[in-house]
Amino acid sequence: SSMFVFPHKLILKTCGTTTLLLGLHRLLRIAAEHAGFPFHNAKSLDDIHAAATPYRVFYSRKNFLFPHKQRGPHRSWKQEVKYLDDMFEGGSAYMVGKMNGDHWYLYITSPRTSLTPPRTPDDGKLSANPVSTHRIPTGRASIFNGGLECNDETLEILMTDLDPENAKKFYLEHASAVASTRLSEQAQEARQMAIDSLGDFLSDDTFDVFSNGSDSDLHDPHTPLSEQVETECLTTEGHALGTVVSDACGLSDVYPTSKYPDARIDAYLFTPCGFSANGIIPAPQKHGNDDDARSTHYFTVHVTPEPICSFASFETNVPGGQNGRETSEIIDHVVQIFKPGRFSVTLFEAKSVHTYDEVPAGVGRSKRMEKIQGYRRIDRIVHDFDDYELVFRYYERE
Amino acid sequence: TFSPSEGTPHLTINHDVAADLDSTNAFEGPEKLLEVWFAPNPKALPSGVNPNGLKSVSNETWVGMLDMVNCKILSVLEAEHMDAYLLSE
Repeated sequence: SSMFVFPHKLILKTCGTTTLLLGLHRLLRIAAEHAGFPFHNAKSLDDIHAAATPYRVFYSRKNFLFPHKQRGPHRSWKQEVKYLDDMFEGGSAYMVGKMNGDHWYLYITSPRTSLTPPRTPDDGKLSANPVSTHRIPTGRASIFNGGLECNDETLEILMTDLDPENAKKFYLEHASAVASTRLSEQAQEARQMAIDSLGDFLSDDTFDVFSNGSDSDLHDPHTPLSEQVETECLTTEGHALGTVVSDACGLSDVYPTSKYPDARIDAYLFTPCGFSANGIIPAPQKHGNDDDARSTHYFTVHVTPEPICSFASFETNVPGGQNGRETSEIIDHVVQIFKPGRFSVTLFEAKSVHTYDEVPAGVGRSKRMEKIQGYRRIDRIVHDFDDYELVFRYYERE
Repeated sequence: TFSPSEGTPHLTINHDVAADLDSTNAFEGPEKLLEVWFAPNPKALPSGVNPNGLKSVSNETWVGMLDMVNCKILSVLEAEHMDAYLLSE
């Protein structure tokens, strides 16, 4: 699971049997109490029900594999919608994709254009005031448009039925073996480099003194002990192996440091299996430029490799193109990492950036996304709103 | 060539949780995604709001909310305009 906190918004993405929506009211309360965002459902913060009024709320998920195992309001989409409707005025719920196959649910509220309060569970009196809505219900990209963050787009790839052999990369046992092999190779490499550089001055026996530890030991025998201790303090096995998996599977190359020099990935490998990673991609600093605050982007990856419920997700708001990688390249790269049997792609983008009718480059990009190597595009569903487009695509292995 | 600058995010690990986490009983990947906006953009925070907005909220405060969600903080990647929390589950 992952959480991204910006000055003006919060993104929370949770897996398994988490009870995400049960934290929503606390989130609104924190925003009022700790960040100072205005609230309208109480006279003062002394009232325990006082909670910040959100500008907009967005909730989505793919259909669950085992809905009966979910807890709280997450047992069904109907219950989730009711929970949200009880909290907010003017929400809209959608289902996108095949009802009898993989589909995707979406709940959104319209941008709040006045300070009229939304409903909260304890706000019976004020709930009679409708939220002012001057635009039709829309999705995430309209947030950017309505909020002047016009260059943003959000891409989400949801992959199921992962190739079992490939999925082994996300098991602790496999990752430990890879780590061991890599350290052994690195130690061998360092040893060889030292021998090459010193030539005839020292014999091979000299190096054996330093390399008498087991090759499977996670410690590099050529690293001074003081440095090893320091490194151990900064990481855990889950984080260390997460980094190994991230490098080995190719995830670290999705946004390569050659193009995104300040990118940094925080990865974790769970025991006995499972993988999560967050990436932050700061854009080059533009001091004094108002665009600075909107130029830091993220991506996040979550993997459940067990054959009975194999799944991987990839989400990013790093804009495609613009001297970086094209959206279709990103999709192709990610799909080749996980090799799913089927996957869906949702792309939100503001029309001011890419309009299919008006910008030829957008048309080209759309065509490139139709052809993902090794897969056949089955569905393409477009939600065309006033100010943005949501495109849902569904693919199956050829 | 990788050349980190001042803008490179900073990582902090929560060893108390990350060191002994066992996910044997976790199942099912499809995530629930919640996105809550309190202003249209970072430059449009209402008056009276901390200049850093939600980023001014301490990790300890988020822990209480995440307990209700059944998630714990494994590590935090901090950047100037965004903090990325890696969570359990």
